[in-house]
Amino acid sequence: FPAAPEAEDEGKTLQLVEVSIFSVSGGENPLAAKLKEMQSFFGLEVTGKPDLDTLEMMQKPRCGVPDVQRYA
Amino acid sequence: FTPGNPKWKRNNLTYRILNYTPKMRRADVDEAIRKALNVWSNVTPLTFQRVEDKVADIMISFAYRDHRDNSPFDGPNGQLAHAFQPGEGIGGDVHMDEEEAWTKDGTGYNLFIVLAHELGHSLGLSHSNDPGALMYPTYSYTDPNEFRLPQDDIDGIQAIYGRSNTAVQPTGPVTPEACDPNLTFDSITTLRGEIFFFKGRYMLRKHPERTETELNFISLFWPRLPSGIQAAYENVETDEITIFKEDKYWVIRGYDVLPGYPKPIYRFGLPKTVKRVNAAYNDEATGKTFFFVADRYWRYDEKKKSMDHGYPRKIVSDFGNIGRVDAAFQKDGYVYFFHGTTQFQFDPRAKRIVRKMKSTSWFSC
Repeated sequence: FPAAPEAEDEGKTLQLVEVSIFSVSGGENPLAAKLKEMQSFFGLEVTGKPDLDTLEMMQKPRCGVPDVQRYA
Repeated sequence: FTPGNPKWKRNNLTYRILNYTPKMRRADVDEAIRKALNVWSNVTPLTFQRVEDKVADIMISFAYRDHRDNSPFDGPNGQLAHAFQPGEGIGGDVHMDEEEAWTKDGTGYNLFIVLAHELGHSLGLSHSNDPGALMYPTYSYTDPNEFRLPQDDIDGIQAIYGRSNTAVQPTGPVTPEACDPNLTFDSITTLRGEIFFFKGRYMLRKHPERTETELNFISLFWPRLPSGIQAAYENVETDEITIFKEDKYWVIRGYDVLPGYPKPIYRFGLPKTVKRVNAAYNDEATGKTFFFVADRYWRYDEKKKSMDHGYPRKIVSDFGNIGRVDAAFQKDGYVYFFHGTTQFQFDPRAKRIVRKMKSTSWFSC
């Protein structure tokens, strides 16, 4: 909501779960690739990094996507 | 669409409610599910029949944390629900996070809205990046009584299952785009240095120091306000905005609609022949508010709380040929009037129009 700007919280960190399920065999960090995909989808600046706008979007209540592939 | 384009091979589908959340009455849960299914059956040839004691195509349940589908829920907020694409077994099933505050109104998370979204997945739709679409991934509240399936969702589901069998094809609201050259506004107001442009269910928000324009639902800030706001103005002194629709008005301070609202617009001193206000703006310097109705305008004294004498006056007499005023606001000493896709910059000191622009001039198109 429009208000007096507060100091941005530079200490926000992104807690990542199950990064290890992706095999990292060189090339781009798969998490960065996923973040870019997400940022592109939501019209955010595509940085591949968990910047504040990205974190804010990630924290919104949302529909979960079932991990069908692993379930199968 | 969901990768692989899964779809049900037949149009007559079954659903079963496996359990209920204790947070709502069973009848209200049943109603939310029925209405959510109607969202999709109203625009396609699909039909849904409830079954009780056998396996259905779409099994709906409330689940807690790890519920053995490799996609555990996460407690309150965060992920609200998920659903599986069409198919056998778990295909088509809907799981709702039991730990959410499910409601039938604007508090917590509206069950009908989330169910309707998840059922879209059950039928084969993936997520849309249209922020106004039902299939957009993040939650936003719409009054279920006012809900209309957006055109983006209609196009998506009809691409899978075809059009409705009704003679008159249903259509839905389209999300406004800031740089659409045909964009017009219902109303505009300043708010703490920003400018809010209202259009249907939406507000476009422009901060003077940011190039991008934000598009949000009005309900994001004010779930109690109606869509289609017809006039709005800010009173900087009281830090309030006043919102008009038809013969009612609301006063808002921050996130809150002040108690006792809506009230009739006639409290301002407008005659009963006035059925709606087209536009309004407040002059911070004088404390006067200007109401525009058809080809006339009134001037209201916010300090005295009464209409000034000698009004209404003809708009053309004092503001020039700006036509019908759709929206207006004052900023940095100028008044901006909107008529369709045209915007006029009016200098109240010179008492004349000094510039004519497109309605989208504020959006850095």
